[in-house]
Amino acid sequence: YQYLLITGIYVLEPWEQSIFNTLLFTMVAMVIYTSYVFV
Amino acid sequence: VYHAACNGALYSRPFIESFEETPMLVAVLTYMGYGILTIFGYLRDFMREWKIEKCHIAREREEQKDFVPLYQDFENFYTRNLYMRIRDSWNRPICSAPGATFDLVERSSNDYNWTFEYTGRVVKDVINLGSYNYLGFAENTGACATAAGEVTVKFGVGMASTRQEMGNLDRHEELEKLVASFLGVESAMAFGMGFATNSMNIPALAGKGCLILSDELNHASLVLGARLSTSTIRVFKHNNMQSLEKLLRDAIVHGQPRTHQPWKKILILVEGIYSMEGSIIRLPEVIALKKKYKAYLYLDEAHSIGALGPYGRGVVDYFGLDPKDVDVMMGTFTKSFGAAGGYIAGRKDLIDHLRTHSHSAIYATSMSLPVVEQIITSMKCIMGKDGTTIGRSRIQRLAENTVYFRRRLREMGFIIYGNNDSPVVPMMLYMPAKIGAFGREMLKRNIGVVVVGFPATPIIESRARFCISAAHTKEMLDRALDVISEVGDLLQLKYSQHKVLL
Amino acid sequence: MNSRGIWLAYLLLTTALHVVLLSIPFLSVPVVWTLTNVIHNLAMYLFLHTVKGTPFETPDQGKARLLTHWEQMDYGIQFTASRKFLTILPIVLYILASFYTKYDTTHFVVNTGSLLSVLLPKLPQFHGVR
Repeated sequence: YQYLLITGIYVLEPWEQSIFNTLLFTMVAMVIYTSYVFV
Repeated sequence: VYHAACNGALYSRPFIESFEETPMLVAVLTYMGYGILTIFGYLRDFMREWKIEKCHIAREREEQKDFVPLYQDFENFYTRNLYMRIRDSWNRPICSAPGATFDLVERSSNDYNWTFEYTGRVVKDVINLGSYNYLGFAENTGACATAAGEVTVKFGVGMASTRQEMGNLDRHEELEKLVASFLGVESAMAFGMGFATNSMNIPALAGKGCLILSDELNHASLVLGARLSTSTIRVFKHNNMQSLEKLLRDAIVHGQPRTHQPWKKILILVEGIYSMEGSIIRLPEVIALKKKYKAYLYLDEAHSIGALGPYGRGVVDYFGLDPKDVDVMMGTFTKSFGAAGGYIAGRKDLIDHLRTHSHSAIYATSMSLPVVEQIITSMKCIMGKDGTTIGRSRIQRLAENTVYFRRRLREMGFIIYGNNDSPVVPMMLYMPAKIGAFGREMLKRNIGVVVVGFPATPIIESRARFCISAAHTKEMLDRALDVISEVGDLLQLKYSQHKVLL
Repeated sequence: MNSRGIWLAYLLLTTALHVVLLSIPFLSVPVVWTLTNVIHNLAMYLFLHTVKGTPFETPDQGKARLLTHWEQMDYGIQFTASRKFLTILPIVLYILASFYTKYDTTHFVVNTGSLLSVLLPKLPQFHGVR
């Protein structure tokens, strides 16, 4: 609930929330992977 | 940051006002939230543009495309893409008197608030923390309602003429005498609409060659009245006496731009209570400044009349000042008298001037008599002229409810804005999603609240605004406070870093 | 643009953009810096110098409707703190991008063009010019 409220996607429609979550988790995965490779 | 200004002669009572700063992390997360919603707003507009999504909001037809746009597309961006998503928290239909508790018509939406349907059910006995009903006169029983009912039967409701023609009745004159004696000034004039009392009368008081010094958070009716008056308008920081004195000094020293002629008139426009901030005007200092620089003072007591002061006579009474120091006393009957309309009071020559020059007196139909009766009865009750102490006890109870409610909220850790004695209590929410969530969660628990967000407030100062009433019993307030605390924990709203020691 | 925390939020957003671009496996560091610079300047040009009016109704009888965000800021007063901050930041980003691209010609031309596209509209001489 806090995640929905702080990002503001609480007010979005479900399909918009899916887009946002997909994008966010893709970016986070990329950052983690690249950091791992880099380190 | 607390301002406890008790500088000697000026203030007869402690003046404690606090506007705690937005925590930096919360501010950054708030911008992020608005940024994300704006990006999705652009996405949705793109889809509407390419007809991928049906556009619900009004738009020009194809044939109108070459004309001047009727619907300023970008100006509705927020309405279309942010407000629509959470607008079930606003404009809720009620089906009872807006008293301490009221009944809400339940409604639902299948298309994310673009359209609503009534479910046929009524949400009963919702505790009303949203309406302006400071002294609890918004009720459909009691002396006021009875008196208004009798007048309705006897005189009807319509006033088909203006004050300068046939619409001037003895009840109006009785009301104006009562208002004048209530405020302790020579004369008063009543108008049928609160907003118009400002916007139609300021142009009759100031014009070309005059200077209007206006607080930056003044109500839209004051802004409109100042603009219509064609005076020069300068804005000073909210309730900031240094800023006001600087403008006054510049005005006196430099006079009018280019010609440097002295201003014909300098009118200071302020409000008694700023309902969005919950702050009270520093009236002793404003009066000291106006005397020092020979300016006129226009005091809008829309929220403070009836709600402040040991006798309910507004912010002048609250600070124990002389009403004659305020040149133009304005106020409305909407918030504390359970009625509608407004008044302007002051010296007799001022009121006589307005009777002949005010737009409302010439063009607007005068106040409907049942409304006049409601005001007369409630005002007599406040003054104790009805032989009871109901008015006094309500004023007392409102003051106690206010101090109690504010203290409890602060103890819980919420950030509360404004003055300790102001019956309007803004509680900060900050993030855009929490505005809608707070309104919904509170209604789920049978509490009706008002939430306000950008652009009506600064982008990082979205808030809920509680309006305390004398009609609220302690049980209601405790119930409301428990629910606010529960929802505050759920939504993580207890941001205050100034934890109050219990 | 004066309210509390907005400069910090803007810096964090720019940093996040750079970190996300840096995480794309097949992009080299020079390309990432040039992309950061170009995307940042593109967004700045769009939001500050292209979009006109306000996304909500304003009580100024439509005065702001024909002004860009940059022209509306601080009621049009030049050389305010926010204006200086928003002018300096693209220059800092440009210097960093030039450094990390080892002053390669192609990158240099792209970055310089992008920087000029956000610097020129900020000049006081261009206030209100169409």
